[in-house]
Amino acid sequence: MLELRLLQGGLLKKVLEAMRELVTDANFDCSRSGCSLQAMDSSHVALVALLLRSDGFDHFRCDRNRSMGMNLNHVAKLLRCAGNDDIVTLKADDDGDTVTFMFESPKQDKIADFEMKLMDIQSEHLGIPEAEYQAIVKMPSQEFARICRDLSTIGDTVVISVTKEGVKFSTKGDIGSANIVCRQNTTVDKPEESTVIEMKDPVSLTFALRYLISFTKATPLSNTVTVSMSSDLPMVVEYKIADMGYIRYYLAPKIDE
Amino acid sequence: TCIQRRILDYFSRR
Repeated sequence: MLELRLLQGGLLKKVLEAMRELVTDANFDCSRSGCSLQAMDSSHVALVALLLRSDGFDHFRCDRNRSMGMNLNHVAKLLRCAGNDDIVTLKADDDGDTVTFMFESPKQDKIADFEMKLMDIQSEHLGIPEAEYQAIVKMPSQEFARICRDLSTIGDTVVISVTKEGVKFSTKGDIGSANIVCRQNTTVDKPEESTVIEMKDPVSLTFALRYLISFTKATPLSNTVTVSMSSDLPMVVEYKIADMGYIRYYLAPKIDE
Repeated sequence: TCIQRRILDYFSRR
C-alpha cells in the first residue's frame, strides 16, 4: 500500500508544471525515505532530478518500493482539477496498475478522486557523481528567469561566466548582442533577494537558452535558485522545495570543437 | 563550431 498526503496540494501542481515541458514520461520512485524522479529530456541534453522526502508529507506510507510510470502531462492536467488549497492524497495498491489522486477541499465539503492508469516506462538511472563546483551562484529565482527570458530575445545560446567581479550572462544573435552582469549583493534586507557568489576558480560555459527557460518553470517553487558550474561538468540549476527536498536540472554545455 | 554535449557524456548508466 502506498499513501501520500500533502496538505498543500498546490505544491504538487507546481512540481509537475516545473517538469512537464522537459520530460513527457517518467517513473516516480517511492520508498520509505520519500519520492524521487530522475529523467532526461528526449534529446538527452538535460536531466531533471526531483526529491520529495517522506517527512515533508503530512502522511507518508510506502510498504514496498514502487516505481510508478506516469505521463507528466496527464498528471499535470489531472492536478489542475484540484484547488490550490486542496489536500491531495495519492494512493496505489502494491500490485495495481493504477494510482488514485484524491482532492479534498480545505473545509472537507468536497472530495474528488481521479484514477489514472500507470505506464510501463523503461528508464535508466544515471549515477550523478558528487562534485565540487568551481563556482556556485545563488540568486533570486525571478531574476534568473528574467535574465534567461530577456537574453532569448537576442540569441539562442548564453555564455555564463563567473569571475571575482560577478556573474555575466552574454548572448549574440542576428540583431545584435547582450550582456547582463550581476554582482554579489548581500546587503539587501531580505536574504532571498541577495546574490551570493562562491568562486574557487573563474569559469565560463556556453548553454542553449531554451533549456534554461524550461528550468525556470520551477520559479514558483522557490524564491532563490542556485547555479553550480565547473568547466568539465554539466551545470546544475537547483530550486529547493521548502522542507521537502529539491528539483535539480542538469544541463550539458555546448563546447567548441 | 559549437557542439552540444549530452548528459551521457558525463554521467554513466547505473
